[in-house]
Amino acid sequence: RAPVRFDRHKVFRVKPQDETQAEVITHLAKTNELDFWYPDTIHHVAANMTVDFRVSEKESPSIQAALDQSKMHYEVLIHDLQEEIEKQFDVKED
Amino acid sequence: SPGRHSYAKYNNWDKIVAWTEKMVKKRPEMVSRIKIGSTIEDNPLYVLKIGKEHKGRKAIFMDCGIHAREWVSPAFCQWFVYQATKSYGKNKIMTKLLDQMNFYVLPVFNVDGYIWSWTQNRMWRKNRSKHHNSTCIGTDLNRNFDASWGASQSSHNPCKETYPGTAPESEKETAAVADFIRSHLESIKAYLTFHSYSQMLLFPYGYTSKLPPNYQELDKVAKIGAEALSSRYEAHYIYGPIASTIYPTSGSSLDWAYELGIKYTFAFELRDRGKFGFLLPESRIKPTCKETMLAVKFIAKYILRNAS
Repeated sequence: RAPVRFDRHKVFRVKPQDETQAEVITHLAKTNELDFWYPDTIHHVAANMTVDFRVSEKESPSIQAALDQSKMHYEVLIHDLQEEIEKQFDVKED
Repeated sequence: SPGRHSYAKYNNWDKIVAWTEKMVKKRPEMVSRIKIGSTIEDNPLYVLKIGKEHKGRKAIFMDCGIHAREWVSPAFCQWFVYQATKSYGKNKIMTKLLDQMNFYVLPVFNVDGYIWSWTQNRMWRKNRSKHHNSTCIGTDLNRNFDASWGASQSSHNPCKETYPGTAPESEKETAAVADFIRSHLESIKAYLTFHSYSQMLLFPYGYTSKLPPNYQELDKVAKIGAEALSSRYEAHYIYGPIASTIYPTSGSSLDWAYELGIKYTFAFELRDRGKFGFLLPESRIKPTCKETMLAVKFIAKYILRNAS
């Protein structure tokens, strides 16, 4: 079995400003495969909380569009997760 | 040969096993390896006991790598063992600690998951247990302890990342750790568990917003621990009870150990706060471990002096 690759998977950091925006994330989690980094499940997402999640390349555009549409504050913490996975081994020798 | 182990790099499971053997051979008077159980995939669960053989000593139990993808956590446990043994006889505080107490260090709690995160899926979190009527794999070991197990909103769907298992201690890893701690309860005065991501120093409770009876003392220790963490590289750690500081959880090892009677239980969420997340570069392992060491030494000193 080949290892899972994360080419162009993105990690979003969003901060819902109110309950309506928190609901948007809940809805996105129902319709997309979001890997929550912080908090660890959708159940803990609340207004004014910083939320980090990973999303595949395929789902990124629709997520980004939904965040834009709801005027949610967000940033893309990681643009290409696979690149970061390879970059974590940055010590050549001890 | 599994290849060369390095404290400045992430080490796969084979290297960690070989390293445990090496530590015992190198310092037999101070390090011993105890097999406390095995995993569903039949990998051994090893605890390293650091300290000299004396009965009736206080002890601290530490575990790392309960969540597979949090790689800096096992790196810290290895760093701790190395520093403790290396600085014995040279560093005044560590010498005093090891002269008077023992440390039980479980360098990788979720061995199967850790191996999976190295070989198949870097983002894997749970263990690798199979479930009836589901093709989804794995249980979140930090939801599998008998502390208000299954009570939070964490789904009972095995496909979810926080699936708590079929029952408290349903997982071999959880049962092995719980049995070991129960059988050494007389000596274990503190329980420390190391996670990564978000830079926090947490204490009970996670399953309720109620504060523990010795809240003020835990808060004081955590405050100074957080100050120690920031003293070297100015890494900002926040501290407090799990439920209000991070988010509510049920079935956590920290709450379980506390309710078992270990009155000093702390969870470290190590670096970083989101820039790298679970992919902390190896070049940050050393600073992370160095600052964490300061907090652990402070807590250990406090336990030695104050825990009864």
